[in-house]
Amino acid sequence: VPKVFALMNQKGGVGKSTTAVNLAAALARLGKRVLLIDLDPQAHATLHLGVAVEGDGSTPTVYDALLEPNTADVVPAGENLWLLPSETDLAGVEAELAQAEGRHHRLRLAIEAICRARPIDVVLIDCPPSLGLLTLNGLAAADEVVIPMQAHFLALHGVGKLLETVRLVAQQVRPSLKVAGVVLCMYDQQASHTQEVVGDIEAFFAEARDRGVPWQRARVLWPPIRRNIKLAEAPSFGQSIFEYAPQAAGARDYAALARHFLALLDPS
Amino acid sequence: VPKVFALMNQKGGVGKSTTAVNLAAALARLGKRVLLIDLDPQAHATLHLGVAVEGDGSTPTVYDALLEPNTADVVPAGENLWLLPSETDLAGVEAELAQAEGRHHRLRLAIEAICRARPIDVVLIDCPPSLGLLTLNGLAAADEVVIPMQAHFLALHGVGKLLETVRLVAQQVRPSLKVAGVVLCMYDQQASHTQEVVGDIEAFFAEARDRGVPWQRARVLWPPIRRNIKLAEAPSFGQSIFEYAPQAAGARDYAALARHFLALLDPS
Ligand SMILES: Nc1ncnc2c1ncn2[C@@H]1O[C@H](COP(=O)(O)OP(=O)(O)OP(=O)(O)O)[C@@H](O)[C@H]1O
Ligand SMILES: Nc1ncnc2c1ncn2[C@@H]1O[C@H](COP(=O)(O)OP(=O)(O)OP(=O)(O)O)[C@@H](O)[C@H]1O
Ligand SMILES: [Mg+2]
Ligand SMILES: [Mg+2]
Repeated sequence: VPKVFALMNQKGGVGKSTTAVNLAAALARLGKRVLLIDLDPQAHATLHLGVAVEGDGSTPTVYDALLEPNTADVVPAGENLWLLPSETDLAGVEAELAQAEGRHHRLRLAIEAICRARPIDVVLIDCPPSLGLLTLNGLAAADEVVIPMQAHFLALHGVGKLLETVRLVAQQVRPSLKVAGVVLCMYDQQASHTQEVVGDIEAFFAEARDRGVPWQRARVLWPPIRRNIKLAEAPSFGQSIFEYAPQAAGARDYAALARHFLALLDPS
Repeated sequence: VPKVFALMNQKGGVGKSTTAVNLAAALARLGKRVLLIDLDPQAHATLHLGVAVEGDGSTPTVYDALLEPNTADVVPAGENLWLLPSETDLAGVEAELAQAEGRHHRLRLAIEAICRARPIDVVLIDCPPSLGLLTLNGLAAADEVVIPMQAHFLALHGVGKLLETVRLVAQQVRPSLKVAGVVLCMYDQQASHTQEVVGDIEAFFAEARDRGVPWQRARVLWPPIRRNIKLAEAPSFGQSIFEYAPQAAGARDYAALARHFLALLDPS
């Protein structure tokens, strides 16, 4: 199974889906075969890539994958890019699986089935803004956690709880789980507190070094993704930033992030 | 009891708390006596106003108010402004109240008790980014719903579900509940799709006119609140925009919104 990254933050509207889609697209353009999993009932990543889920059930979805992992299937979303789409049924799955056998491991099994069927180099999971059963499946399926967040004062407050959840999952369900780091989204160079917040995050990770916690090797991933209108416009055209506005700052930033991300894929 | 407005949107990071705090502060500066209720376990409104909740339980919180409505109390947060603070205990209250008698009506009872104790002209409730028991208390306590949202393509997708929840609450718990309208937050005049999204929202409300739904009189509230760094900086100083940067665009926009909001308080 290829390396699996969960893009996770229980706080809403911080850039998870925008990062999942554009990082996936950027890695695909670098020649990596990428599986993007839309784990959110809001299905923003699915909408963003312009993938339509047929009403007759003929389109495989992450809902089907969670209920029947061994027959999980995916949809082509571009060159080198496959999507496991979401749809609103997914909101009910937490209740449906609440008492099920191995309910935290369904997504992992589905990923294994999908990756037996075709060669995949990297898996990205777009998590919903919550710490419920869906996100737990995302964490239990992952090798590393990437945390999209904004460099805002209030954003720091949620990170502690997020890391605590990662630690619990690592202890109870997936001991190898690590936090790769933070992607700074909607980054505003001009804001007076931006540097201060970035400094706080870096100091926090520096103090965690070699402490035996899942984030002991975490860092701020580079570069930050600047606020760029084009990134907010692309979803309404069903396109990644590279199709919609390849010259935009948002395209340059995600392309650069993807190049640095390759180092995470292959630490050797 | 004065008029009660619930600032609600289950989507995260759309501007609920920033609007709750700065609209409350603006109304207070216009001479209205305002009660702001922080209904979110994240307690961002409480942090934003620089109110510290003592560890010894001596500070009244919305948690106490939900468990014992008749003795609900509040904290002064500025001239003409009172806050019912939140704190992280609040996250547990949904479980604690899950089977309780009248569990949707606790906040309403608390507001009545608070407003018997002191003269209040308007109540604003900052809801968490969810449709759970806390938000249901907020809706069941309210006369009108105000929906902070961004003029982004993906933001339109969540509004349908939100309005459906309002309709259910109106049917089952509070027939008089109305949707006053939408506040456009982090508004970007330059973005190509902004006008299109605003047009979609206005068309939606126009078609709902006189249809007997809670949003039949809803509209886009004016003006939109432009994206302004100062609004994101103010919380780290524990101040509203009017104390932190009174000349900033964000201060002018929230002051103008408050003046139009007065018309909602007194439709006569
Ligand atoms: N760098 C950026 N510049 C401008 N707009 C952005 C940027 N990143 C994200 N956005 C916009 O901000 C909004 C929230 O982003 P996004 O949907 O990626 O967040 P999210 O964390 O996935 O949200 P949710 O918690 O609802 O899943 C979207 O409208 C998106 O288009
Ligand atoms: N007009 C604006 N300009 C710039 N930044 C803004 C603006 N409005 C809000 N922000 C910032 O955006 C972030 C999200 O805003 P806010 O906390 O008000 O949203 P919310 O809907 O209350 O979020 P949550 O769902 O977590 O409660 C905050 O860091 C805030 O400071
Ligand atoms: Mg998302
Ligand atoms: Mg908030």
